[in-house]
Amino acid sequence: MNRFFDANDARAQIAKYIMN
Amino acid sequence: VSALKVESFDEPKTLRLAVDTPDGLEEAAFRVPGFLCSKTLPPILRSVCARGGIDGSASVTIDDRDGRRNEVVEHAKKLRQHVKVTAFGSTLYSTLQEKAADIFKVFEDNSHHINIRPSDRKLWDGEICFDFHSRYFTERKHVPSVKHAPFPQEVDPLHILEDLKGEDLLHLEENDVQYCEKVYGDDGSVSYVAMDPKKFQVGDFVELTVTFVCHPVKKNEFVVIPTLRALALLSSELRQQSEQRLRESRDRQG
Repeated sequence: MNRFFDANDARAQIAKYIMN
Repeated sequence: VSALKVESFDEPKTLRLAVDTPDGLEEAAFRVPGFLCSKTLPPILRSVCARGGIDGSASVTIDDRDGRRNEVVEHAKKLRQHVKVTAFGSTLYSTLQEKAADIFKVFEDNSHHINIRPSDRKLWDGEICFDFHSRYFTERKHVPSVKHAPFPQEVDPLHILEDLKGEDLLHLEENDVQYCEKVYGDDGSVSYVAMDPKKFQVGDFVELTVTFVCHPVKKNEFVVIPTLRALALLSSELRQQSEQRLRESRDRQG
């Protein structure tokens, strides 16, 4: 993953997955 | 976890977790979401020397001259498709580690002969990660009456694995990993559509399906191995965004 990969967005995406 | 039962299977001799379903007893599978941070996936496209070990391309060579067949078999039976996923420090992975310990305990409570492989806490970039794999081959001596299943075209397009298996190794359905994309319909429906494994990239958001299988290591001793059964793409959006930003940054720098 390059330096522009957003870990905060990634954690949010995982949280959204769990909610679903 | 309370619904899990430990069932004994032959060919290959294993202990597996099962759950009651309306269709009968089925092997229990678990889903793990995460971002791909490492992968060794098909297709197998090139050959390397058996003695040279497995590099990132997971490729092999066929060389049974000069009595090297045993060496090749030892090498080939360890060939595997492998993924590592991270949640970038999300508390989810701490919870999943506890769940995995509970699952291991189900095996322990149902057998006196379970040797639990120490589950090292693995880190990637300083955060908890998980890795899972599935071997391409099963040794024929463990499944003497089972029929070999040809490799899928997208896994072994050049028939490198097929030619490698010889008389000692087999490819079974359970050696396969299902590669797919998880698609959400407008009506809330969920479906899995087959996808070429070469399309998966580091940085993709994926859903792994894994099972826990107990394999014999010595007489009456087993070891639990988490096994990869399916890899589904959930989204490549964040990866593509980061690649776009990288391109823009390079353009700005000329």
